[in-house]
Amino acid sequence: MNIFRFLGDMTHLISILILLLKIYATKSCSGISLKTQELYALVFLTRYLDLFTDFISVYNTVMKLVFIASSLAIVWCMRNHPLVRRSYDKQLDTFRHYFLLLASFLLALLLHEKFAFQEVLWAFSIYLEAVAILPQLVLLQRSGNVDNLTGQYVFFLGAYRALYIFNWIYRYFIDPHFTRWIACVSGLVQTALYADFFYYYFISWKNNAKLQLPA
Amino acid sequence: GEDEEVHDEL
Repeated sequence: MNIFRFLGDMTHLISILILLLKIYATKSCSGISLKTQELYALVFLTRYLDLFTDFISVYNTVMKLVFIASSLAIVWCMRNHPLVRRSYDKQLDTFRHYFLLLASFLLALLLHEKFAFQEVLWAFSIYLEAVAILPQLVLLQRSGNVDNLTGQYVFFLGAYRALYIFNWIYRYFIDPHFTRWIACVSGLVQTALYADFFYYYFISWKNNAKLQLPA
Repeated sequence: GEDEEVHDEL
């Protein structure tokens, strides 16, 4: 474990706590893409198949359980909680995310560390996570004004994988045999997708103005 | 075996 990865995991956890706070405190999920949340739940379920077979550390196991439980709880809430589901922007959340599923799965069949069930699904989860934010970013552009908690949520979500890039650089310097091309290239793509969001987030922070994404 | 790379990252 290194400071970059730890900060990355904490940033990821903070993003999830912000989303839970928004949904719990405002009983609303306006501005949140259910499709992105469903994709994240799938990312965790397919990535943490080794939850009961490979024990890495208490920290690793606990975080995996937290990520799986929170992502499923958010999807459940957005689908079934009477107040929350009413605030879901169904007519704006129209990104065809099934294409993202298919593309990630096909790529995982081609590019993986080993052609084994768990490894192909692990690669699938890596590719899927890289593009899972797209429905959310499209929804933000369509919904115009972004409320603070939603803006913070997306910001921390983007920042976590950026910190992981520093983690991979650090691990490479420590051990040149350490190569995680799949995770690293995918992480770069994932972070790049946030580029314009980060730009408008920085502008709104600098001008102390409301976060506005151009339509 | 040790070549079995375990994914130790979240």
